[in-house]
Amino acid sequence: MITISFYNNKGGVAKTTTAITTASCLAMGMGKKVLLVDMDPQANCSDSAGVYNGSEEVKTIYHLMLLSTNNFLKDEIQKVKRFSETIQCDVFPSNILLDGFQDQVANSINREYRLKKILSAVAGEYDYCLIDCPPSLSLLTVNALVASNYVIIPCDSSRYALTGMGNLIEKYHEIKEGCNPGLEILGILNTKVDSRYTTAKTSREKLAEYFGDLLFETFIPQNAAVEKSQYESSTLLAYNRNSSAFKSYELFTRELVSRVEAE
Amino acid sequence: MITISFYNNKGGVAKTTTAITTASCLAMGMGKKVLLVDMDPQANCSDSAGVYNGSEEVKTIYHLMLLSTNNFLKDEIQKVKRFSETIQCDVFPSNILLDGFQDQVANSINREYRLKKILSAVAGEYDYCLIDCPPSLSLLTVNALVASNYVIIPCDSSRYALTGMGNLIEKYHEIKEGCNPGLEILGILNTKVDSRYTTAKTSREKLAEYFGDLLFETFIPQNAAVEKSQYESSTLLAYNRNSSAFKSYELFTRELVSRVEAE
Ligand SMILES: Nc1ncnc2c1ncn2[C@@H]1O[C@H](COP(=O)(O)OP(=O)(O)OP(=O)(O)O)[C@@H](O)[C@H]1O
Ligand SMILES: Nc1ncnc2c1ncn2[C@@H]1O[C@H](COP(=O)(O)OP(=O)(O)OP(=O)(O)O)[C@@H](O)[C@H]1O
Ligand SMILES: [Mg+2]
Ligand SMILES: [Mg+2]
Repeated sequence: MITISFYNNKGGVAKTTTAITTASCLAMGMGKKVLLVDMDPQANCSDSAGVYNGSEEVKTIYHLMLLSTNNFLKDEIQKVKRFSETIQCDVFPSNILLDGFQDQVANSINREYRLKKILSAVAGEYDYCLIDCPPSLSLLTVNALVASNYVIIPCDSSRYALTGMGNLIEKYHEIKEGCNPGLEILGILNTKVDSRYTTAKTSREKLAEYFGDLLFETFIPQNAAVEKSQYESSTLLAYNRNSSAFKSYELFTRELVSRVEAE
Repeated sequence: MITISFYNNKGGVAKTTTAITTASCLAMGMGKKVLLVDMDPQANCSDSAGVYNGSEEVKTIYHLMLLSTNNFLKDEIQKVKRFSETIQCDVFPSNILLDGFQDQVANSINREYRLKKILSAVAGEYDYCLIDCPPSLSLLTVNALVASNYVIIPCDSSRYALTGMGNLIEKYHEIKEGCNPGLEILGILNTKVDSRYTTAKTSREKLAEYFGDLLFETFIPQNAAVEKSQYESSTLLAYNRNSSAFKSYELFTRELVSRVEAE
């Protein structure tokens, strides 16, 4: 199983949109077996996958993260795992309870390795595991990066996303050296690119200058179909497979797979 | 001094754009004395105000937050405060060091009241204090809400921002009952509204249905001038005072002041 986190500290750069659309392209477009993990307490990913449940009774990724021993892990995973009809993938959903994880484990040992342990219990069942991260470097994101082979950094055309990249790369090195030497940046994906504006061109040139080949060739255009599909609670694929955004996500997914398989 | 936080757990809804543009409208448009506090380690606000300094030597809001006693507080504040030529306000800038606050004070008493103490030391010098919050309910945001008279919730037209409002209001009640009984929601500001799309209309109708009068009459249109002004490192006012976004922010600022003064 190849595990990839979608992470950027900057909010609203399309981490969730990219994680869920890529999952549907891998599963429905390329026949891969995919697990999608929602590590954001906001649970936008679970919502779009049609598996969100806000009740405190339901078992979510939060309950798996609190398990400190391996006993019953496989049983507990079965209680959490949901199959999403929308994207034809298994999902570990989240809800707002996950916000309490950092405080719950404040004094526990190996806090950073909980998700890694969970995913190793299911590694044989999937080709890919995609993880959606919240817009902060909390213990949830650290768990995601420690459990991952790769990280993909969605980045829109804003000045703020660009100026934040320096700190982001520094945090990546900190986690790679401290917890997960195998972690690599698979690439930087330029999202929400509105070619009518000069800022989009400026941003893309700067990303290419700073990051060279790490910048994915494919970029995702700004496209109203994205927001509309989210309101219709369906995927971009189901909503409008001919939209410019979906076609770009298809190309991006192929570029992603060829980068992974080239390693 | 009236203290207002700009908060929404959802990323990219224009918290920073609203905090900095409103500060410039209050100071430059209405002659108010304004303090702007950057409580986001990403420091986008400090960057746009032209007072960002990433070096570990420089004194920022982080150093004020770590002070556990009142001795020297006034002296330390003088070392942190910067005057922004761009928005004609005093600013308490931040940088990435602020990310370490939560861990640094994990076992200290009254962790939630640090910012409140800092602001009460300067309350006599300003009419308004505006606080930009990060997209997470970390201890930094809790400090901002505990120190505030009001919270303004910027909300774009996305389904995710809408679905996240329930949890946001719950957290607000938790902080109001637990730490700051005087905290009120001044209103919900609909941002980045692109009237060409039905999602914008759907979202605005839903916000009006759920929140009634709390929804500000003024909404902020999607407008390329915003992102362009951020690249030019200037305010929207300086970049294009005739832009639709700036004119809306002027109206919003007047609506904000009339709500505050009506209380
Ligand atoms: N290509 C696109 N074109 C137009 N809108 C888009 C595109 N991609 C994402 N969006 C919209 O931008 C907003 C932010 O996207 P999304 O929520 O996926 O970002 P995020 O990085 O996951 O945000 P957060 O930081 O809150 O987790 C959403 O309203 C989404 O509908
Ligand atoms: N009215 C607008 N029209 C067009 N673009 C806008 C508008 N308001 C904000 N933006 C853009 O949207 C992006 C997000 O805005 P901003 O960074 O202010 O949001 P935020 O809520 O502070 O994000 P974060 O959650 O990362 O703190 C920025 O790139 C900004 O330029
Ligand atoms: Mg997200
Ligand atoms: Mg911000």
